[in-house]
Amino acid sequence: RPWSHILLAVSPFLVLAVLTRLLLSAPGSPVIEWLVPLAGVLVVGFLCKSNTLFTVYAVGAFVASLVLCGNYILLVHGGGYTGRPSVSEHGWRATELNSIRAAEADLQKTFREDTVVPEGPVATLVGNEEYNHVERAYARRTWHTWLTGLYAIERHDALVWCQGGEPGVLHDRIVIREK
Amino acid sequence: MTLHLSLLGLIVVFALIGAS
Repeated sequence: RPWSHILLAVSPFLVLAVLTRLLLSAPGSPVIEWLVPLAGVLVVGFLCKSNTLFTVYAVGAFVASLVLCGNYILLVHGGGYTGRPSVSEHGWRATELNSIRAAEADLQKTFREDTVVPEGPVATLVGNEEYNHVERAYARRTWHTWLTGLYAIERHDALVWCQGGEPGVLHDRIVIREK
Repeated sequence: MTLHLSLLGLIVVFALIGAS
């Protein structure tokens, strides 16, 4: 079989690779989902003598690759998995920092300058139940991470906790505590 | 995830059948 036939058969996978890489930079992009079908087409292209069988395999592998890339997108956007653990964790820590800053501002509004804020849940101290319902998330490797590049997202219920102190020096006395 | 891994497995199995 001439090289051009095999190149023609693998080119849709390369287009898919470029598209997914460009469109899905933040939550991660599929790799194995187009690489395995592409490798399959190469193997069948070199070793299979029947042209019909080769075409059927190439088309089938491409359809499967489309489904796999689509499924990858659904998995990383569904909230259960992430392909870029460091990017996701950076986002989660930023959200936690926002809660801490908001808690600090609310505490400074609630307590006068010359008083000492007692230790306790910020929700009770400022009378805003939202501070009892924050979340702490982690990206965890699973048994298939080496293959799929996907990390499972583990979520824990948490609350904003104030360790007590003067209103002016609260910024490092407020923490996110898991329930 | 099950769909994902089984589809990848199918691609490999069919490639081995086609190559042999």
